[in-house]
Amino acid sequence: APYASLTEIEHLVQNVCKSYRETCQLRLEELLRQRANLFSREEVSSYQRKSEWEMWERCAHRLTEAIQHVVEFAKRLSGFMELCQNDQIILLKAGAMEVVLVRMCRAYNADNHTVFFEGKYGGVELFRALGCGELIGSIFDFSHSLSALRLSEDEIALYTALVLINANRPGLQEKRKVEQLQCSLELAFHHHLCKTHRQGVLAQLPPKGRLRSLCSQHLEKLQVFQHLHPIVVQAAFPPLYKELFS
Amino acid sequence: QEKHRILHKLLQNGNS
Repeated sequence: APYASLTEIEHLVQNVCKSYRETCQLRLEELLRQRANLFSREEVSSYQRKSEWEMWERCAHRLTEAIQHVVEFAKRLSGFMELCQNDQIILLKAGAMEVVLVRMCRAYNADNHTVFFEGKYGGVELFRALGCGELIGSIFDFSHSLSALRLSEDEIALYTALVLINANRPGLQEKRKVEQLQCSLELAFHHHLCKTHRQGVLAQLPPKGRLRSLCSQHLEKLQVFQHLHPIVVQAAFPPLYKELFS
Repeated sequence: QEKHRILHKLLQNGNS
């Protein structure tokens, strides 16, 4: 591995945590502070009365904003910009949504099963107009199980770096180089967990297939929506969202 | 490359 010495591993931990802090979109203190700020019954009804396409468009925009932060996270990760551009794109196309799903556990409140969305907290019912109750339920369940691990900000940083830098993504041109970076990040994550006596977390992280399955469900639902409302997707969805998913 | 125009652009921009 290129990061062999302890000092280098510690530098990598610092780099990943700093990259994450600079690109986490919303600070944890702010998300915790907002927990009492719940959507009223009327506001929830107003979301539920929106048309399916309007709600899809809103969610596509919110998701795209989150993904832009993940792109910035990737760019700051030591070694990422040294990969060839094909591989940078392969890793982001496959991993950006997965990173957003992991990051979402910070915006989820397990006490009342709500998530921070457009300035307030709301439950699954807020997203009813999307017409994908099963997908939304699965995403909330995922956040619920991840939030039970009580991951620290640094643990989320290192975990999401490894979600992104995955040498098994199909289509990589310089697989060896990605493998080396992944190996360094694994060392960094393990080192940090040892240092903080949190090695137990490793066995409790969700299997990779769970994130993959959520992303596939999202793509399937988008396909159905795009079939029914091709003009909405074409005219109103963010270009980056279309580039990644449609 | 054209297929990923926006991603290319985001990756080429400096850290902002």
